[in-house]
Amino acid sequence: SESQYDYEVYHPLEEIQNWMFEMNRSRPELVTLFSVGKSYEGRPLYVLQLGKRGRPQKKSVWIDCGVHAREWIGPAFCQWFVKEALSSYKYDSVMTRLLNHLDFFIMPVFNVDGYRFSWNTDRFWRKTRSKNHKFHCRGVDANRNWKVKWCDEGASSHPCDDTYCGPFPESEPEVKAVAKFLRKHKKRMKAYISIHAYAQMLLYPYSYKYAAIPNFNCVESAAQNAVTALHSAYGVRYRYGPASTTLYVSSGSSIDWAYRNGIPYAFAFELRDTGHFGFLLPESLIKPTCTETLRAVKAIASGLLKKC
Amino acid sequence: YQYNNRYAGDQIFRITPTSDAEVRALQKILGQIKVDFWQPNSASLMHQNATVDVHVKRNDTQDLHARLKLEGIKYRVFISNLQNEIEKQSGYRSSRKRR
Repeated sequence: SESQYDYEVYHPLEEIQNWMFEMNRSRPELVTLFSVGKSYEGRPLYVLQLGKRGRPQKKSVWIDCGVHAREWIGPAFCQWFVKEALSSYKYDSVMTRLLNHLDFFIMPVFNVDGYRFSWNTDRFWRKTRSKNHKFHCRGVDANRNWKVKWCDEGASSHPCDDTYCGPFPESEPEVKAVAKFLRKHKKRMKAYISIHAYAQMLLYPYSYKYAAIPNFNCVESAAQNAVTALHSAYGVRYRYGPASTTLYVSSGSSIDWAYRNGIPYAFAFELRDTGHFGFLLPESLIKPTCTETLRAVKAIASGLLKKC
Repeated sequence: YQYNNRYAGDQIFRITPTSDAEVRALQKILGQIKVDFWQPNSASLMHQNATVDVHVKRNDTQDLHARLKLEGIKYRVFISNLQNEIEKQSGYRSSRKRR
């Protein structure tokens, strides 16, 4: 049951899915579970919608975790966010306001096939698990497969590379399903957040080119507020800025696609650490990492309720 | 062991090329030794003074040590035995609880 679920350990896919069913069952006033489609291997792509029922077409925030299979701290954060949101509703004024005025769409595991493969076979798998009929290598980098300057700099057209962009944009059913959902809800979708690891960075568009986005001042200030909030928890410093200059140029990323499709605030978090454990962040660091990241996400969401 | 102990002896190198020449030399070395890029995500994204984290198979670690020393490229090993770190990450405590 919900009270026994351990948010300070990593969970395999099946446990996460059972947990999602339990959230849906136990908190119907705030939670709705649905699927946006199926993965390459036929698994459902579950999403939890969080928010007080009421006004239709509330402003919304999308948060996806686990785009890259080996980045386990992502799914851990999505589950932590749901737990904190539900447990602090009516007790924490900020979260209460957020859930009353916004809907949050939380996708704890975007790359369900890859995540499962990283639990059972290859801990450091990154990509999806789609097959390529000409090459023995499997999988596409789901963060190089979006239809925005697709398969250009920072992406590879070779199926065996870890940054393989895929045979065509949205070739991956997981990417296609999420893109379709976001396109359908784009009027109400005010922020897109994608959780990755590791580097301790908060990135926003553009990834595919060196140029400032039109609403740079608002996005930069939202990012600054977010990393300040994150720092207030344990003093951990995050770098932030446009992905192309803060990290490197890469095409076909989800934040560039979201931004180009009208979502005014698009962020990618690269969570802890900066290269001590890398993808193998110990379970003992799940709580501090998720606590600080929650502060940052709440800061971004709160900003949506103000004018910029 | 988890993953059938397949990561025993594998290491994670953190390499810091400090010039374009070193980046080119590193691209050549890492083109010949099959490594898994942790950061950045591929050889083409490497640039000077930006750290490069790579997962090296146990049979290739000595070769990579030797080549980096030969080229005078700065590096350190931040995970000396990947299998140990994997066992530690999930810890028998929690997996026992899960199981």
